[in-house]
Amino acid sequence: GSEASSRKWEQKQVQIKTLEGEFSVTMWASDAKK
Amino acid sequence: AKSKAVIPVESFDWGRYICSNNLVGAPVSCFKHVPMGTCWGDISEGVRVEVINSDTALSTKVYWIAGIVKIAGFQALLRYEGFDSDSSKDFWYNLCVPEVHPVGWCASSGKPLVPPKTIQHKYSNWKAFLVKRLTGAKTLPPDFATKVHENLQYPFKKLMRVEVVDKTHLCRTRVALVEQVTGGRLRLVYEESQDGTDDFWCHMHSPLIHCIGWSRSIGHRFKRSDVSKKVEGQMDASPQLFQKVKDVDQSGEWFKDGMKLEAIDPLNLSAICVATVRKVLADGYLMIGIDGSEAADGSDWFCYHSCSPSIFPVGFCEINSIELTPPRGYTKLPLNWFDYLRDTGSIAAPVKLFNQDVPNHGFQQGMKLEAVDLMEPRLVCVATVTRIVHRLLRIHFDGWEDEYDQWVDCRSPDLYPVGWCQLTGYQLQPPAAQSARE
Repeated sequence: GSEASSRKWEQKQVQIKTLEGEFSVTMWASDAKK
Repeated sequence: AKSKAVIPVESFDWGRYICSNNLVGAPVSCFKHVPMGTCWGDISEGVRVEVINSDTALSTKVYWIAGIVKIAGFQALLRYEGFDSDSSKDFWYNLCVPEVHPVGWCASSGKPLVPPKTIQHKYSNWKAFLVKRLTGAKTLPPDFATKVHENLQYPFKKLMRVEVVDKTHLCRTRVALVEQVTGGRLRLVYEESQDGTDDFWCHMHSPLIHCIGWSRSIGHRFKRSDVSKKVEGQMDASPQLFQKVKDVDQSGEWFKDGMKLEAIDPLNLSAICVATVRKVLADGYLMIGIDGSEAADGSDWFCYHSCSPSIFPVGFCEINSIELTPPRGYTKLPLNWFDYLRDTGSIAAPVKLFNQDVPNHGFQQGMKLEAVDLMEPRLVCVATVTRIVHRLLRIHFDGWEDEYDQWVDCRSPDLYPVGWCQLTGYQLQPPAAQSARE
């Protein structure tokens, strides 16, 4: 069966570092269900 | 049987081919046997990644965030953040190569994120721009690269011994050794081959390879190797490595010798032919012969499992407007099954004995893919799905005449998404240019 069904989308705080400094944004990424 | 000559490979560019002809690549999720085939659903247009920034004057390697504009198999058309609707700097990238990361990877890896040179002055505050663009957007799973790496590991190893169909006598098997594994495709060398050139190519999930002892266990013909000296390091491939077939109950109504059916001709995959069950073996396997082209000794019989998607009940072609190849020498054409069954004093195999599953495969007419030329199984070629009949696909090899087309099952391990050759390092045969063909 497909693994997709064992994954789910979660909101993640993602760190981004550019020349202007480091900051975080909230994005979606799928992850294996715990 | 028709087989194509190998074409010298110039650098074939899937991205340009897809864009210039506004084509669609079959989704990776159509191919359960390929790396990431069972967990590709999260990859879609709009997903953001961190990739190398090739639009820079800096000497050091820098990265930037890009969004997926279009997907074709493993290939994605990416656009750096900041270009908005400007497609001039779009570029195609194989999503499964190491240099594709989820957003956040640069910060955690200490890699510099630098905007492309072309637009570096477009925004005075990139931070505000990126927060606005990325908040609520999707990115790759954190374990994406790990999963790709896991999926590119194959259980078959060099020097493993298998039983495989004898390509010169389809009715029997021989022992062969795994000589090479590329993307799950095996190059097998028959054990007796002195110079290592007598080989056979197939995918590790092919129904044509089996564990040592399989032929004896089901009553299939087998050519014993007269090899006296064993190569060091040889080992029999574990039975667990081979594709499992469905258990069948042969005690009830079952196939019988002489029953008629329709079958894809393994020596000419563009044809579905009138065929006969010649011998019922154990575990649901059948020896089948194509009517009109059978050697007296049965040496051209071939083995299909009763659940094989390559055999069909009488009438399948007519119902689906597929040309049925009549027995060579049978003059009452077009063939009428009732007449033929009466003329041959035979009966049709019961419909209920055939595999009637139709997976939700996802293929659509016109989709592009990489397909094995099953008449020359070394070759993986640029191809198109030109027709779909339930789970049966008509595969056309771009640039070649239709007579090279092949009927292939939607779950065949010999079909691959766009970009599979690049990912696995397998040589891709480009569309045949007119000159090369001639």
